[in-house]
Amino acid sequence: TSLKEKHKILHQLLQNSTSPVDLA
Amino acid sequence: THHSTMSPEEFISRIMEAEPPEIYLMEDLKKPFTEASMMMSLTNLADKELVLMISWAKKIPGFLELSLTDQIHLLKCCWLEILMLGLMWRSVDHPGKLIFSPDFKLNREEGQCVEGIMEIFDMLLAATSRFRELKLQREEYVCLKAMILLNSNLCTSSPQTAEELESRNKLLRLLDSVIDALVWAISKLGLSTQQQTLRLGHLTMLLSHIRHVSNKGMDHLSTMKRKNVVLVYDLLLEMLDANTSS
Repeated sequence: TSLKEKHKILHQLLQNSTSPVDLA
Repeated sequence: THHSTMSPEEFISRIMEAEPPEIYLMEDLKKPFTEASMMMSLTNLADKELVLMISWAKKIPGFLELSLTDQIHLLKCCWLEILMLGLMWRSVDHPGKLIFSPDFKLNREEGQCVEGIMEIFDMLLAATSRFRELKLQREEYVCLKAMILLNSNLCTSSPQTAEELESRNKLLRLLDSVIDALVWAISKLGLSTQQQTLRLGHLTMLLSHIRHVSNKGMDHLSTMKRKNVVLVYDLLLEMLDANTSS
């Protein structure tokens, strides 16, 4: 499994420009 | 402004601005706790804090210049240490108590209801007392937290490709900036040069204790998950699995 697949949420939060507070 | 051209004062001001907001558990706590209810409250809070932690890391000058692989590795290595240092900072003025959030405060004895957690509570309280003795300042605290993040994976990976080497060099320069910032913060306290050196040593030595408690905490949480005492989900599960499988 790739690192990105293994850490889907983490990867998404790092890449996303939207505030993680909104995503939460 | 790039972090390499920032003054230590400017760098600290940027990491102070990056500090996450106060977070509330927002649950009706039914006391006395059961093993399951306390573990559920602890993990719910950790999951909320983790989301804010990613946002915090992204605001540290230079962090987003590192490779995505390094960003992921650093966060998965240090997340529990960061949570624990934050807990110690919130608890520093409350001897004998652990202030997980403004609406979730525990006494040492309340740890009795969860098997194996009292030992971890005691280690957390002991490290918090040490910070209290040292009269830890907010500027120093934010520097230590950034140091934990950037130092977390330094000795467990070695760069193979040119891209990895470039990211590692950036990471080392970034650590230089954080160390400079901590040295500057200590220099503002009106201590002699020797006392400043000693304080730097004492503060950074505490980081090895935090790593130790974090490892204990990680083992404990994995055990609680394996025994189905608590259901671990979302970002916390991703971070925990990352740790237990590596």
